[in-house]
Amino acid sequence: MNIFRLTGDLSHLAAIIILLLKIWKSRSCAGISGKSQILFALVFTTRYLDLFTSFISLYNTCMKLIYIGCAYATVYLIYAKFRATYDGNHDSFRVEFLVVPVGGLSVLINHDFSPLEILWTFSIYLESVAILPQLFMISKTGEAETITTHYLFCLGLYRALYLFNWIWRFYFEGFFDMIAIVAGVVQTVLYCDFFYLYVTKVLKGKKLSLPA
Amino acid sequence: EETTKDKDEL
Repeated sequence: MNIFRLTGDLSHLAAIIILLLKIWKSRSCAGISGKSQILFALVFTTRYLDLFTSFISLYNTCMKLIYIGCAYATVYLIYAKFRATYDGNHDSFRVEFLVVPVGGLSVLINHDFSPLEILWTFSIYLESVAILPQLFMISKTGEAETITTHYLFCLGLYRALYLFNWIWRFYFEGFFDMIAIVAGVVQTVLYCDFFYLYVTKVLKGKKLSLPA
Repeated sequence: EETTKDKDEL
């Protein structure tokens, strides 16, 4: 565990909690892509199946349970409790275009051809693109609430910090995981455009709105 | 050299 890994995890946790609180406090999930949230719930579910097979540390187990629990709570709030506020018309990204290729790729390129390992690989690949329905929704509506941009920033920052973690681990531990690294780079690159808008607009007190 | 994944990372 190094500082990048820890801050990455905390950034991820912050993102998840920001989103939950935003929906809970405003009693609305307007502007939030339910599809992205379903994909994240699927990511955590398929990645953390090792909760049943191996114990790593109390930290590891607690974080996994919190991530999974929050992911399903978010999906519940969007599709059940505050369903009336869900903006389904703008959440029109076709997720099968992500899930099917990612499923195929995880069967073809993995560390080991076993069910748990393939599901883990699937989760890594899927996570790298799971935000696309959300970004698509923002590009469609042309704007995002400021609190939503804070959520996206923390979520993007988390994988960027993991990249630094992997650089650190390569130099100091000789460790690298090519699948996680390539997917992590893809994931971070997808946020770059957003990072730019966040820094140039949101941090200067302006609302994030895209030119028509 | 093939390194396997780290089960500790989230």
